[in-house]
Amino acid sequence: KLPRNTIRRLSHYLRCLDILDLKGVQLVKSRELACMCRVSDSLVRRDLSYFGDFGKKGVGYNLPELRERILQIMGLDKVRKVVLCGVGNIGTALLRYPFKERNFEIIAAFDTDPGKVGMVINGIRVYPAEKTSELTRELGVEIGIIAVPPEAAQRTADLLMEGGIEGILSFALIPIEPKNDVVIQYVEIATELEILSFEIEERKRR
Amino acid sequence: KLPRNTIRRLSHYLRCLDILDLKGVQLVKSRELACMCRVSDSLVRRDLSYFGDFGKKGVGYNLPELRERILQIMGLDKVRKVVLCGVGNIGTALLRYPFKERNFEIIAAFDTDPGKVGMVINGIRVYPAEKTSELTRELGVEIGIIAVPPEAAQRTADLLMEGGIEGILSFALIPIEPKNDVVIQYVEIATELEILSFEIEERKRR
Ligand SMILES: NC(=O)c1ccc[n+]([C@@H]2O[C@H](COP(=O)([O-])OP(=O)(O)OC[C@H]3O[C@@H](n4cnc5c(N)ncnc54)[C@H](O)[C@@H]3O)[C@@H](O)[C@H]2O)c1
Ligand SMILES: NC(=O)c1ccc[n+]([C@@H]2O[C@H](COP(=O)([O-])OP(=O)(O)OC[C@H]3O[C@@H](n4cnc5c(N)ncnc54)[C@H](O)[C@@H]3O)[C@@H](O)[C@H]2O)c1
Repeated sequence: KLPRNTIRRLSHYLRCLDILDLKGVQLVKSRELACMCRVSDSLVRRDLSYFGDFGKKGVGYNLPELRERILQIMGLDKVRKVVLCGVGNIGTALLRYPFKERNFEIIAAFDTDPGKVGMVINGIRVYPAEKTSELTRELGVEIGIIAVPPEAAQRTADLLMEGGIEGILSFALIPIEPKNDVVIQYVEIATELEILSFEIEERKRR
Repeated sequence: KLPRNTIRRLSHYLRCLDILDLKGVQLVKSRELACMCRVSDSLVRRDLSYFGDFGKKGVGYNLPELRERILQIMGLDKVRKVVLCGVGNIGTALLRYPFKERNFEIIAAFDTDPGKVGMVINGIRVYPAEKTSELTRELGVEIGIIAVPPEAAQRTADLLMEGGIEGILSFALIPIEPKNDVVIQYVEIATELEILSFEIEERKRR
């Protein structure tokens, strides 16, 4: 099994390759990627070596080929259907972000607030929350984003999992109990701020 | 140096202790915390042992004492002044979230858009971006949140660091070059979605 931090760095390398690709660069050295991503040259080579032998010593990596290969490894080379649960502050910000650039297509949103049902934000319609399972299954959705209050998170996850979802990204600060081998990933904004607070304290203690 | 994952789990234990504290619970066993946070009992005990000997074998931990101690370790026992740069989709969602519950007080926001300058969101006033350094220093701000487009992230970080900031939490998907020993933490929403995509692919490959 690949360490999660390697996968995170692959995503960072991909972003750097996008920037170089736009400039028409055809060859990239591991040293260049390392510098753009603020990691060591040997780490870049080690990360990429998990996936086969790309570069020629001293010449560098063929950029379009490397980029295509990482997109494939991450499963980003095909469109993934996504739904969003909870059209509040965070949900609204997510509906307005261009996730399509990486082949994530948010095709529906759900909310319990009757005042939000029927709205269309950035081309995405809001449906009533009780239709979550039914539409997830009918539309063949793979990923569900949870942006509901913590007390509604498990219930919302259950509705998505009943609809056959494969992965969940949750913003609610509460652990979700997975079912049927569903993958759960978290974005914990408040926790990141608390870790930052600890690190600042730590610097002061030294 | 403490592993970052231990600090992340401390934040999770704190959330569980908050829930139990509201119910008036006075004693908590490591097994209970482990169950609420979906980790093993031995991991809870190992994490807490970094900070001294809290619990008595078989009796459990004194909840108010343990909670107070973790708040102290994380530096959450005193108010931390925060500013937000970029009042767009993400920035607006952050201004509306009750960070005060953990002693983070957002006291000012900054934006380059003249249409946003002068607005007051959730009691927080928006100032022009060129005042970032001056007000950060004058108000003695410790933490800066960056929610500007990627191409403006380094410049915004430089303004915060010139103003004497101690830590930065950035939502922009670009590595920031730190100066004067400033701590930088990231929230990478798009990267979390890409990691989720990889994990889903991985499950299919097995
Ligand atoms: N806003 C932030 O900066 C921030 C920071 C940290 C954590 N979070 C977490 O992210 C989540 C979303 O936060 P927010 O600020 O957008 O909250 P919010 O209150 O603005 O929005 C929540 C939305 O979910 C809807 N909802 C409630 N129950 C539902 C259900 N069962 N099914 C579908 N929709 C439901 C509500 O009608 C509302 O529109 C919360 O769990 C919060 O703790 C947010
Ligand atoms: N919205 C999302 O779901 C999401 C997802 C992933 C990543 N992000 C990242 O988070 C950041 C914020 O995203 P957003 O969707 O809120 O963007 P946005 O475009 O809605 O908001 C950006 C705000 O920053 C302001 N701004 C621009 N330059 C500035 C400067 N130099 N100083 C101060 N303010 C400045 C703009 O006027 C605008 O109000 C971006 O870097 C984006 O890539 C957002």
